[in-house]
Amino acid sequence: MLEARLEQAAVLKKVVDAIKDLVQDCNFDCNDSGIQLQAMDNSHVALVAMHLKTDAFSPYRCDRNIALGINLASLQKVLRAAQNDDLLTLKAEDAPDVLNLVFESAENDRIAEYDIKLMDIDQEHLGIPDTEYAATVTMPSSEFQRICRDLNALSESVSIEAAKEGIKFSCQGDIGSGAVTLRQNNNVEKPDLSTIIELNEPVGLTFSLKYLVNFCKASSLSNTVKLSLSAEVPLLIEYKMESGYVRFYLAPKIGD
Amino acid sequence: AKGQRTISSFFAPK
Repeated sequence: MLEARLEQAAVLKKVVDAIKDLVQDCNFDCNDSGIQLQAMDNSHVALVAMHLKTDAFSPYRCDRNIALGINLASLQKVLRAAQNDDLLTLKAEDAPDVLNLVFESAENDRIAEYDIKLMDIDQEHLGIPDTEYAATVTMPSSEFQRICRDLNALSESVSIEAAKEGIKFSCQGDIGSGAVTLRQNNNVEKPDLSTIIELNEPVGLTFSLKYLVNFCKASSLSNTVKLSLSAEVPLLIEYKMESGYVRFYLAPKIGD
Repeated sequence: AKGQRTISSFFAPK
């Protein structure tokens, strides 16, 4: 059976908020390394991979591998009943029909209990190769969100170019064009505001802004986001959590 | 025109 308790319901709320517009139904795979999910969007252009490691939970007990097939809209409805700082316990039998969620408020001894029906989801897992990326850029997640939103007002696509000096996001649309460049800067006092570029070689790729805007819903998970780029491979966007991550992979557009 | 690639053309099923 599975029994996993999060100190803060907010963690799962944020994870679900981050991915629910990309993926409708998916398996939460529970095993001795924690709870993981991997799913593609309907158009197979983007892939999300999430891992909440066992450290994220206290206690964490999972006797055998369990796949919890969950409709994310349903899960979100139930999670709305939890306060951000409620204790959240997930429980399931070994071959479960339902996932049991218990929200406990430390302040007023309130205990809320919900069961959510599970579904059989036949989902294939993709092997994601270890990649040495041409460029890895760490930047404030709020800044990335703002850039994607601003450029999406002008265009469907964005070119991302990483070089030694900085990272440049540019787009061209019917009403005109736009470009935002972030120069490499190391903010010693506020490290989360830094833009750090690790470069093996300069790289430029084009991506659909619709998906990037969608990924930015994960911004509340982390103050920083890490973009990893290489020619001819999907862009990796990672939001790190205290004991886990949400990663998005986005297939590039082919040039002219 | 720019074409959109898919994830499946990069990552193979396990």
